[in-house]
Amino acid sequence: AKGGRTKDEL
Amino acid sequence: MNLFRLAGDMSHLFSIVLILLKIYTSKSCAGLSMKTQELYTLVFVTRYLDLFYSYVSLYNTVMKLIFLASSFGILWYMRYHKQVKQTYDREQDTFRHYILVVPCAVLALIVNNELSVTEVLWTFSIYLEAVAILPQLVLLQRTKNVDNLTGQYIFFLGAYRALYILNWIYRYWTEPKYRQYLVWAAGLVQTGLYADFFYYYLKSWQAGEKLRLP
Repeated sequence: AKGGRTKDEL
Repeated sequence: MNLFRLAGDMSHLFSIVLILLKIYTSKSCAGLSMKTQELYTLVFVTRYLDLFYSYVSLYNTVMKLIFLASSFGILWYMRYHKQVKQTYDREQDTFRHYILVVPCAVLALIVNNELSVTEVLWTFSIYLEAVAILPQLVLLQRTKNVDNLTGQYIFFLGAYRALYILNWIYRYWTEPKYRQYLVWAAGLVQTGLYADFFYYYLKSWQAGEKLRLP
């Protein structure tokens, strides 16, 4: 994920 | 997915079930802040736009849809249900949306991971979620007579954030690439807002009484 964004949390 | 994350999500889900149950069984939304519910709906809408362009898992998709649908459902009850809407504390629930929305929008434009529409909206939702409980806490302080379900609703919302912090700590140690400072900072602020509430909630619970705020 770009810039450390975690997309797998709600 | 680790147990802290799952427990956090379930706590979040449970808080929403509680609030729907309260509204449905008592046909009353007394003590509930519509401002907070509207802010949460805005949080879910701006964050879950990714339903259109990214897929993580069936679990994530279903949970996102539940959060979206339930937040609109709660708002519908508070605004349009014949009996429920009459129990809304309009005069007490005076917190202005823009006091929270504007600073969060400005901050999201300045501090983000990438200056794109979806990324800024996502960041905005992270900041807004952190403070969206404030109108509810203010209303709680004003009305003071907190019924059990409303107290439990806020308790489980707070527990959800606390469990997410444990999830972040766990992932920090187990996943080398897992670093999301922006989310952590917002999450810490959000959990901190509940500290005062937790203190009085646990004190009332220990004394075997209804929640009483000073």
